[in-house]
Amino acid sequence: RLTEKLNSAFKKLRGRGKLSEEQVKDGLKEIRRILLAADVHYSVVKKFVKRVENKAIGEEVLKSLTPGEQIIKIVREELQELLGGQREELGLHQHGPTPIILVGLQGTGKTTTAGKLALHYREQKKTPILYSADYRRPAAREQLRQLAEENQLEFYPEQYEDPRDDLPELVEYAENKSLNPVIIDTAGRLNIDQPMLEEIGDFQRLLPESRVLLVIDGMMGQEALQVAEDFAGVVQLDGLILTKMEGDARGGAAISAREVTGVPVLYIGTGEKAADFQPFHPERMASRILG
Amino acid sequence: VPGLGGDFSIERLEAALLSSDVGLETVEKLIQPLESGQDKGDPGEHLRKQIIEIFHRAGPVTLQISDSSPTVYFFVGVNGSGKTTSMAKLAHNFDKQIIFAAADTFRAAAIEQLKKWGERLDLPVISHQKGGDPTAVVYDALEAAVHRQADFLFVDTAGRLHTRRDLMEQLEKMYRVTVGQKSNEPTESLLVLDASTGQNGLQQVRTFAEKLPVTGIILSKLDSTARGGVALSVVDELGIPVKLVGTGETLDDLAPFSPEIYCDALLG
Ligand SMILES: Nc1nc2c(ncn2[C@@H]2O[C@H](COP(=O)(O)OP(=O)(O)OP(=O)(O)O)[C@@H](O)[C@H]2O)c(=O)[nH]1
Ligand SMILES: Nc1nc2c(ncn2[C@@H]2O[C@H](COP(=O)(O)OP(=O)(O)OP(=O)(O)O)[C@@H](O)[C@H]2O)c(=O)[nH]1
Ligand SMILES: [Mg+2]
Ligand SMILES: [Mg+2]
Repeated sequence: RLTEKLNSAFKKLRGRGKLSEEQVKDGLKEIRRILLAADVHYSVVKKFVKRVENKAIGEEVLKSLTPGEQIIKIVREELQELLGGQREELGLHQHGPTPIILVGLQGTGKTTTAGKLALHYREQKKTPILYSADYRRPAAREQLRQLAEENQLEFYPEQYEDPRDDLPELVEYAENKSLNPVIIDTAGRLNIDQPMLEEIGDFQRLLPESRVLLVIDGMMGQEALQVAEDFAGVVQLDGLILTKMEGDARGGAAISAREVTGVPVLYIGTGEKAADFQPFHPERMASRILG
Repeated sequence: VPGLGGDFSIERLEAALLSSDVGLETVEKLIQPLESGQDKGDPGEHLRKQIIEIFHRAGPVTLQISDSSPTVYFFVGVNGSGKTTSMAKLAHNFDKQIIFAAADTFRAAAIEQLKKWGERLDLPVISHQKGGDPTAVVYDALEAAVHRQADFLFVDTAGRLHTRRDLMEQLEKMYRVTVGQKSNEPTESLLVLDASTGQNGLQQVRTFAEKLPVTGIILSKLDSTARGGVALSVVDELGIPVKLVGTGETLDDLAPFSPEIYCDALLG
């Protein structure tokens, strides 16, 4: 376990007083390995370890902790800080429906998450409506329609071929029926597919009041950094959602994505059912990353 | 330990491997000899040879055909990796009498999705009701394939995390159904692995391989920016060959695996 590994690295250097440079460097080699094993991006790990190093050297070792435990404490605090320190909420507009657009790579869990998000808002006594802008994937709209049906959620069937023609009418419909939020599922797309990235830019321009959430697979590796950066380059992102987190992937992709976009992780998906959805807790994530 | 490169070119090679999601232990194993034996010529060339050798050791990338019809192929893997799409692409490539078994009876519109592909390919899809027993679908589909003298039976299974013991047991049961019909033991159990998978990938494949004999990997979404380093660790540690790569979302986007092309992308 982490503490044991660090402590064994430190046992010949045990002592009170300040953390020596050598103690810190030894500990950081292990921390670097742990963060890479947790899928945190190579460059983010480098910067992070430097930050911890500067904070740790010369720090007073607390009477109750060993040097190894002291370093872990600093790492944990810095990780939490990196993740935004505390929980954040996605605020809805008070007047008029809030469109929430889910975007991301193929297969990350957007459609499933759309259903989860709608259920989450209904449990908060809101009146959500679901719409699928995915005209590409076979049976994508049917998938969202079924999710809406089995959870008794409002669903807006497409009226046009191009979602850009649907969106204004969808929001108008929601306004008339006092529905809020309007949750919009989109087709999976690569961060290097320029026309498809342009499309979500168009969606946001059509609905300037919309929030855009990037859905990331919890087991994603190093590429999370570039992917998050590319999506943030074409739309204003308001939040990140990390899916499939009930598995044993450590979820370092969240660290990379947060670091490069400055956008908070708001929720995590913890299973395939609509109820498998939780708000994101930075301190729990920090513990998970450290294994 | 990563980050201990004495030579800048070796450090650059290590960074290339790490940033491509190659498993940490595999990276160490590959970089170590470069650091100690630096008189062996260009480290990049040496590394490239090592990597290609790892793939050659894992065996042939061809798909096996059973000598008694139907040949059964299973498509397995975690949620969203590209199983259903990969299965459709492979059928498109084969141009044979293929029957599809819609054994994902759990996920919303999984059956409809496969039926759409069946329509496009003009291939029959055997399915039951949503929520039904997937083993029964496999059993039924096998009977149909035998009865219709189909060349192949492709089984689409539900995505499942390897940490779900109950779902892994269910998969094992589905596999044994086909094994039970002696001559119809799955000839290939193809695990579809997303190229952007991180360090968790090895554990994923290892767990699946404990439940059924995974005979090949389909490395999907290689058209993304991901280099699929996860596959290198899987091949090295488990000896399972990568047979195919997914390079997009249409039926033509499937290719045989090439270690050379893979290596070029990996080492940039
Ligand atoms: N285990 C687990 N599976 C999930 C979770 N969220 C989604 N899934 C599954 O992941 C798979 C993909 O989910 P989808 O909702 O179809 O993903 P998507 O992003 O809409 O896919 P595309 O539209 O093709 O890009 C499905 O099998 C879902 O059931 C989660 O939190 N945990
Ligand atoms: N870019 C790209 N997308 C792919 C590739 N293979 C599959 N996809 C996409 O990935 C998404 C998920 O594909 P599916 O075939 O539904 O994946 P699955 O493993 O069957 O998903 P579940 O059954 O829900 O676990 C779809 O949007 C596919 O179009 C590929 O090689 N490249
Ligand atoms: Mg979808
Ligand atoms: Mg599927």
